[in-house]
Amino acid sequence: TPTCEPETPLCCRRDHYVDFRELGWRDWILQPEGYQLNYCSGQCPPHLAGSPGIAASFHSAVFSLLKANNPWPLGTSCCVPTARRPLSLLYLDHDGNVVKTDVPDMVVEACGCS
Amino acid sequence: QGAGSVCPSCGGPTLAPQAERALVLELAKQQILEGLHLTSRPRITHPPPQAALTRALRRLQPGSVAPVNGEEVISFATITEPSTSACSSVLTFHLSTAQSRHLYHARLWLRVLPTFPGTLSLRTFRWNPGRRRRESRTLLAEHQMTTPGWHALTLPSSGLRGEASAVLKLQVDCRLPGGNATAAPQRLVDTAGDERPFLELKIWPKGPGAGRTRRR
Repeated sequence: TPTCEPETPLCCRRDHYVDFRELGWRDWILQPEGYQLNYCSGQCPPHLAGSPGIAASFHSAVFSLLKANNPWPLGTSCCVPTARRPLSLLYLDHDGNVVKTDVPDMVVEACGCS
Repeated sequence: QGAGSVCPSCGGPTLAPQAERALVLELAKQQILEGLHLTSRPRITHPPPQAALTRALRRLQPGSVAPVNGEEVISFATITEPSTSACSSVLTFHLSTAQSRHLYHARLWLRVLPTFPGTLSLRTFRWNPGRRRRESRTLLAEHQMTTPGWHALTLPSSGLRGEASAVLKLQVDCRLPGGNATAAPQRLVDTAGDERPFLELKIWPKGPGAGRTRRR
């Protein structure tokens, strides 16, 4: 998936690095120092429907359906996350205990058109 | 709003960079709190000493793997009541009720001082608050050790799990060779400062399906 450039109108991944110091949370989140808060944005015209950038076969299936049926489907295709990974956090909880946990699906790695 | 530029997703006006950054930071706070099942960020009034934290984190490093979405917890002994003898210490730990209810692996890390000859026997009891004095404690485990320094005492997690109170009180009694506990010249277990004991726990994942999986 392309990373969004300012003028990219099509579906892409917009990257933001969040430093926990900027949130004022470095006193209780011990590790890591920050994380990638990425999100998906951009347009999904019909010819891109089902093209998650990594599973072309799904894209070709949708494409042939589009051709077989009317070329302008009623539904719209949206730019959504297609690959995400967990974030491992080490933090102090309300009782001052040190907790290590993996938060699932925290970081968007790829975007695609539904 | 950016001058004249259009949001590529919805066609509306885009946000000015500062406004977008402020929105991203707010989103990050929500996402982290939701991911940790917290309603608000913890207010840390007594953070553990950095040296104690560093040593404990070394225990959590590679090799120790919590289950998917599970947790590993290090809880430092916060209150050590004035003990009756050099050979007995009472340690108090504060856990959240979820941690106390779903723990499945527990080790008590403590540092034995180099002041005893031969083999030292340590017995760990759990105090059951609220009962009559006679039944006030349950023996959890007994460990023998021949060297001073840090030791990890594996405790039965079933003996530590609790439904009601999230305050866990343990008593560590030591006995010297020949069983004479009173002969101990001075303290045998370090229970204060940066060398204070801590519990290393592994907790089952939270969330609706966790309990069912474990019962099955």
